[in-house]
Amino acid sequence: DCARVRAGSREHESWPPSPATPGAGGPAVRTFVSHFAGRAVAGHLTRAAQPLRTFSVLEPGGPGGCASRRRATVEETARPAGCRVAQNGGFFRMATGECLGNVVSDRRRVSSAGGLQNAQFGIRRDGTLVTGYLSEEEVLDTENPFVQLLSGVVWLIRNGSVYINESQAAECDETQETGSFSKFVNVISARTAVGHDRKGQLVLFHADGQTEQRGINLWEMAEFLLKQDVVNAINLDGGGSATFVLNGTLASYPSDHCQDNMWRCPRSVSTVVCVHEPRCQPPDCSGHGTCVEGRCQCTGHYWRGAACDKLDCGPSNCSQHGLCTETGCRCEAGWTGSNCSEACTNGSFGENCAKKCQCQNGAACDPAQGTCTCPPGFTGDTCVQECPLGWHGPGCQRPCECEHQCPCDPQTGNCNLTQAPTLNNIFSRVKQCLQPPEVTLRTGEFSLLTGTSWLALTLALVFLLLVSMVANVFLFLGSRAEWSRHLDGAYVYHPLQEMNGELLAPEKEQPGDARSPFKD
Amino acid sequence: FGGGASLDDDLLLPYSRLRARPAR
Repeated sequence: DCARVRAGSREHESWPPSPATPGAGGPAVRTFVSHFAGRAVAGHLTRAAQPLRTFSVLEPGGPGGCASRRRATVEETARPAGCRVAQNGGFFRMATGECLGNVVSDRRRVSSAGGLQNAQFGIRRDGTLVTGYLSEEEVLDTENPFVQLLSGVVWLIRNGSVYINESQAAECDETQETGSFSKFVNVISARTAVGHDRKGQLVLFHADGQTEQRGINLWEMAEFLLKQDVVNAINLDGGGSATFVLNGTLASYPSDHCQDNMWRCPRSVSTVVCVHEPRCQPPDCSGHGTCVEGRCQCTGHYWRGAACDKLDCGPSNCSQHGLCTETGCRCEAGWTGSNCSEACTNGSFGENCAKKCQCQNGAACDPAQGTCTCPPGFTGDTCVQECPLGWHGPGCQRPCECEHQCPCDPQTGNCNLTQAPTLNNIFSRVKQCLQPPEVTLRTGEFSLLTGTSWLALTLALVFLLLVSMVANVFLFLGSRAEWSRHLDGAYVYHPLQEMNGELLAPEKEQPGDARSPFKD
Repeated sequence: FGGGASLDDDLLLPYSRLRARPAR
């Protein structure tokens, strides 16, 4: 019924989580019968360590209970949830079963009260305990969201002091009307409360009673809690709603009557506060581990953190050259190794150095992209092409600066060519690019003739060679004809004889005999 | 062992049901 606050920060206390105590054990339940202004009142005080892991706000009958406006007894809600200790929780509309106030149950935002200014108690994701008044903006915070939250009426204790007077003003005390709120504060009845002590332990309080007949009022309850070292606490639903369940069994004396008014019956209420065995946050360990006794044991080699939601590749952090993944360092292009600390070598580049460099002629290969940085005199993607005529230097980016547009050394840019020009060059520009006679010879150089002279001499010698060849051919052919008449074989001497004009018989030529007088 | 539903007869309400003011 009070004004709602949508944005901004309201009065509340935040208690940081306490370090986990190994082997802390389950909840500690204490039973009491104490005297309040001469009245004997029975009840229970429960303490639970590590509330982030051991405390839950439950919807009536399980998840979806508030949306269904379901009502259920504390036993019916606590038993299937495995609660070691359970009590009734927030307020509800009796006629419809509507859950009133803010409700966050096991990281699920069940309902938002739009900034309703009644006492709140909750636990944030990092384990911070929050008590007091909250705006809607604070309730809906996403940076460190509430994992458990419920609303009560009256902030009993704030930072170790009774805060009831301030609460009456903040939570819309109708002092001008019938004063029901004041009566609510001062009447004796069954009461319940939730808070925490200086050790950061969750505290649940329950006292049996019946409105205007038995029990305690809020002042007495606050004083009792102060003596138990409670630092912050809020009042929850009381009267017939007050119920205490231990290990799934009713362990208090409800004030509501059953159908047979001889007996007392627990009321069907809305939300329930539950203390259970330690559970992991989140319960599934972010899908990267298993929950063992309330602690996540992360799977794989690289998942870390209480929730197994952080990747850790070691102190090197992938040497700033890679990304830590669930399978280890994924290196950037140009780097390799388990820690991405080794640059690609041996002519390789790219991711995992899986590609081979294609650079030629001693060009430098970029380990990331594989691009080639050409040495002087070469160009192209792989530096395999020589500089075109007229250009020199790395990448052939510099024009030759020689007279008559002569080519220069592709590596040094020197106009005095150290290598003989190509054949094409001779016939196109040879006359201009040859050294002129007036060029001063440098030390160590010796030249008797100019380029033209050498050309003339060469042509003359070629001519002579041709002439000599022709002459030799003719001589060869002529002498061969003469040789065809040469006798072959041993010579025989025939003495001359007188023949008186007659031939001797043995010397008469045979027909067909081509004997020559010069034969033999 | 339950005695059935309770009668909801021990009501302890912080605000009177007679209040008809809408939420501010």
